[in-house]
Amino acid sequence: KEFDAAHDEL
Amino acid sequence: MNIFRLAGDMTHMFSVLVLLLKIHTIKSCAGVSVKTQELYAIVFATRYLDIFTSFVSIYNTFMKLVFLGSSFSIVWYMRYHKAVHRTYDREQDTFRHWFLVLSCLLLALLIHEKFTFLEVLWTFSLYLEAVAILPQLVLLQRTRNIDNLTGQYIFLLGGYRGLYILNWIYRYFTEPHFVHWITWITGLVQTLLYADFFYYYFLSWKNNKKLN
Repeated sequence: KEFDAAHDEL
Repeated sequence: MNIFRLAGDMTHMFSVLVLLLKIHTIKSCAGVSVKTQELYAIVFATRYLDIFTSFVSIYNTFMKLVFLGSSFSIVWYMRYHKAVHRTYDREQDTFRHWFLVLSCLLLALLIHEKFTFLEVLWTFSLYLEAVAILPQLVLLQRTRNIDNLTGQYIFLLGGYRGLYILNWIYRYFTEPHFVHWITWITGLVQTLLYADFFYYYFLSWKNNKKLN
């Protein structure tokens, strides 16, 4: 989950 | 999502679509470095691996597909489309970009936020994106033809990076714990590379001289 939060940018 | 990031994504999408459309329409890639385009294809391929495993939003997935599709299409046109390939300037586009790939990979193995497969590749894609424009800038200085195709493309890419820096500043002040040093430092380095180009681009435009 933390992967998504940190990498929600393109 | 904030206005800076949305504007940045739109500018970025516009830059790749302008390039793809121009190559498709005039069937020429004169002045374009295929090495920069290959580096961008690698950047997107290694950064968007999570497209299948994690879903952020429709927008996010759609944009990833646009960037992947456009960057690989541009490489395909320049490498395999006969008419376009003929206009590719092989003698001048000689930047040994595989060294960039290797050094970014080594750097990502050394400096990253978490040592997982996805995270290291994601960090690698950040480092590679920062230097991906180098072959194009070298080619530009060699051929000195800042024709509208490459000029607009680089201008829009620089604009996208500048807007992203504003986006990070905005998120830093509005979201607690939004701190990503690696993203910020690589983004700054990349933007500084463009700043240098913009300085000479502006000078050549102002004095109506050839770009040196």
